[in-house]
Amino acid sequence: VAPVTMNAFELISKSQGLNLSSLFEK
Amino acid sequence: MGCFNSKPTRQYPGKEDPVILASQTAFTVSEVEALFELFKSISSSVVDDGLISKEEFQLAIFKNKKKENIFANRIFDLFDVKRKGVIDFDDFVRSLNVFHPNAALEDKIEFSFRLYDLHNTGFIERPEVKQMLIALLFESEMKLADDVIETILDKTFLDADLNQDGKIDIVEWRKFVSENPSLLKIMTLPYLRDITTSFPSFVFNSNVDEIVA
Repeated sequence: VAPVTMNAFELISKSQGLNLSSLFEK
Repeated sequence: MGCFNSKPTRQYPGKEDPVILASQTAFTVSEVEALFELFKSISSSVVDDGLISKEEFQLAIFKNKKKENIFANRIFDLFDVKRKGVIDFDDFVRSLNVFHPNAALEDKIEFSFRLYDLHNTGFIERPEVKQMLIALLFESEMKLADDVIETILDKTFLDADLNQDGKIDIVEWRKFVSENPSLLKIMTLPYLRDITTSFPSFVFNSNVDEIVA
């Protein structure tokens, strides 16, 4: 995916720090 | 009297009655109790004090306590509802409630707005978005020239900042995410539907005798 075609928030939302599902992984 | 109860009881500051928490959230009493099992595990990972510190929160997300991350910090700050520098069980349940598949869309929109309003100004401002974008690029080891970053910001603010004043307010954000619903994907955790299956040990620690559906 060429990042320049994405909006900034789409890119930011890919941060691992925003992925709370990892809280549930033991 | 009480001589069999010699095991010291861990105190959980801010722990509300699961029945009350369930009545005020999308969770059932059993789900609140299952969340408590998760909370106990996270809050005891570094210091067993019944509270989640920033270090424990980052450890739970990254499985590596040395990792500093602007986004995990921001989520932590939003979960720390009482601004005590730690997350208690009440904060944990009420904050995760926004991520429940059944939570109100408006709550998800408002939480995501606050997430990106890094400096709590009531607006998502261009320098904040640039700061987050640079952090994301650093985290993912992706390199983009500054003019490319500016192009991404131009496009984003052209689409989202309807009155073109250089910042996004909550009304503009509401409209922007309604046109780009994938932006709210991070606001829903399907795991929360299966929390009792993930943490079945809650049954053995339940203090609720009978659960009325």
